[in-house]
Amino acid sequence: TVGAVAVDSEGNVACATSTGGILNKMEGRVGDTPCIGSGGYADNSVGAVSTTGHGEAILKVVLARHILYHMEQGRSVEEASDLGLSHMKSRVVGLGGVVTVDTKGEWSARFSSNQMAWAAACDQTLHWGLYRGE
Amino acid sequence: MRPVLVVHGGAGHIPSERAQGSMGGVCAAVKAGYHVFTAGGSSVDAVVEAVINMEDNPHFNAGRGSVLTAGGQVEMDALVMDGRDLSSGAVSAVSNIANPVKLARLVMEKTSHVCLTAGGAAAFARQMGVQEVPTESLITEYSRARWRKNQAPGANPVECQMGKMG
Repeated sequence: TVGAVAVDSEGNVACATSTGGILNKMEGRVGDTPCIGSGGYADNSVGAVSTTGHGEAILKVVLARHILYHMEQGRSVEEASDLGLSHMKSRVVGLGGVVTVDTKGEWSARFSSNQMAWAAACDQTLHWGLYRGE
Repeated sequence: MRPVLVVHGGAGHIPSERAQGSMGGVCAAVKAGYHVFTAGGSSVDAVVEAVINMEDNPHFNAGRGSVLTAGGQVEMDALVMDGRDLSSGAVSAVSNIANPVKLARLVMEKTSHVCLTAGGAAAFARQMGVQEVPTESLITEYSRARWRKNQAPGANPVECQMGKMG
């Protein structure tokens, strides 16, 4: 799965997610990616999220919208992302990762699995990582 | 405020020999998407451009390089959402499309629906003049080798999915 979130100079946010699904899946199996609120969500009143990981788990907790709810309660992008991922891990034993941005340009790349390839461009600076702590 | 773009290339296991390709891929995608901003594009333009870049990169499980189904085929899903008016477009279980995220954006912009699936999505793609590609062009040696390796003879396609990442 691949995904992206963005906020422009006027605070407009957007998300996009695309996937081949899971290896050896049953024909017709659809995971979280095309489902609004799970594979991604974007709302100018809060921010945008794109998710990846155990699709069925992400669907059950509606992960992308769940993270934005935490941000509506005043949590930072990083706290909200971690809360959503830990909820998914404890509630449905699912692992995954998210990239999140808010309308002021704060961003995070967080994951509960062992690794997630990510990159961010802001203020003409490139950030990237793969393993925890990067 | 300066624009921000953040991309991910998936949270599943990346073998060490492919780590560099994945890292190079997400950096290339974020540059391609950010360039859209400098050219005056919108946030939707930027995220779609970044995802197209990764769909075309065989290092990622999307577009070319997608993992295979139990039957050795490709079935892809994609979503786009615009925070300005909550408009959204998605496609699911599409097979002969090089860039599903482009088709998802067309669903958002050219229909009153949010999601089109399988045969309906394929018919819509033809209506929109989206070129069909042979499934073979989406399958890489790596994805085929993983499919062969992962397929325990007679394995229940659902049970062997447990613990797999999308």
